[in-house]
Amino acid sequence: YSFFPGEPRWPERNRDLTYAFDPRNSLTEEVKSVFSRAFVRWAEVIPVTFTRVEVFSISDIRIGFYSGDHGDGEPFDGVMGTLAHAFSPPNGHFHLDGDENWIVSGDVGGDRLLSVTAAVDLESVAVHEIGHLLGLGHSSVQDSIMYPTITTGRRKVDLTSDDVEGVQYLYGPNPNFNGSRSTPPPSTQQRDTGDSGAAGGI
Amino acid sequence: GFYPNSSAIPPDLRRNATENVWNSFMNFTGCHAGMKVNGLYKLKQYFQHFGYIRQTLPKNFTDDFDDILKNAVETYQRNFHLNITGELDELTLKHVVMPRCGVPDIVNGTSTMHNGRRRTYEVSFSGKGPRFHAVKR
Repeated sequence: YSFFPGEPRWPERNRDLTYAFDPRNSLTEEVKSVFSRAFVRWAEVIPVTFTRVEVFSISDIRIGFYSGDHGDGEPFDGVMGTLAHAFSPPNGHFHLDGDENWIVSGDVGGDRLLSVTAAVDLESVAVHEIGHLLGLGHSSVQDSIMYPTITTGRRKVDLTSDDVEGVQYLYGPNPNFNGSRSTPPPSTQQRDTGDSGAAGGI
Repeated sequence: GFYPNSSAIPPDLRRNATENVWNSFMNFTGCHAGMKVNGLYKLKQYFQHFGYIRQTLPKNFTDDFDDILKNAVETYQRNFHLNITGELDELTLKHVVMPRCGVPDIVNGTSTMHNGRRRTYEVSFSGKGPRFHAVKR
């Protein structure tokens, strides 16, 4: 695991983070629930909560799908190539390439291969980018969530010990975290906290 | 677009998904320092974007396989546990063209990705309160 220069993290006084979606994307609830699941995976291991709000402009984390040049100097490049990017704390911007074929699997579960290689699993990318939003850089541990590349057609959403060690270095462990995690996380929880409590395994 | 599952993607969209914007890099397979290859400047721009070539260098790269590119390839191969040859072998390029996150692997010229693991082992005996620090020498 690695960190951004200066090891930025969300300050102690602001660990109950809010997130919202760019209203211009008109996302369905099904798409939004993919991000809820992704946030829960991180919230289970650190004392940080993520709450969805409707006011995009004032939320801590702002999620949007854009194509090509979208004003942050990091234009997207169409299908494949760069899939998404997110900024280190406390910036909170989380951008995804609107030209990708995003798979909103819905049938929650762990890592596996999707049948078609032209697809990108949205939750896999979301879990990775949330790691950046929390302050993690890229890792060279191939199975880790924070490994920069993803094989097309692959679903990779389970945090590895490398990811957990890194994020707990920044925020400490979730007091309710007992070393195991629920799989799958609840999909309909409006307030995404990590205390779903069901046992699971890394 | 969003699809409930991968088989719902229309065939024509699947086809163009294989036209990865980076696929042309595979044409550089076998290239090595000292060569001059048409279009190589694009790969240099790719490595600069992801932090393997300093941002301070001008973006109007040449097509020469120079030391700048060789160093970038070696660092990339080290980060991704590939054979560190400094040459554009097929495995390295297959990795380069994989879809990925847009955040650079190297920020401000420091690559911590490969050895980012901290040397301080933090052992937490409780969810809160003081933590026991141990430093490995």
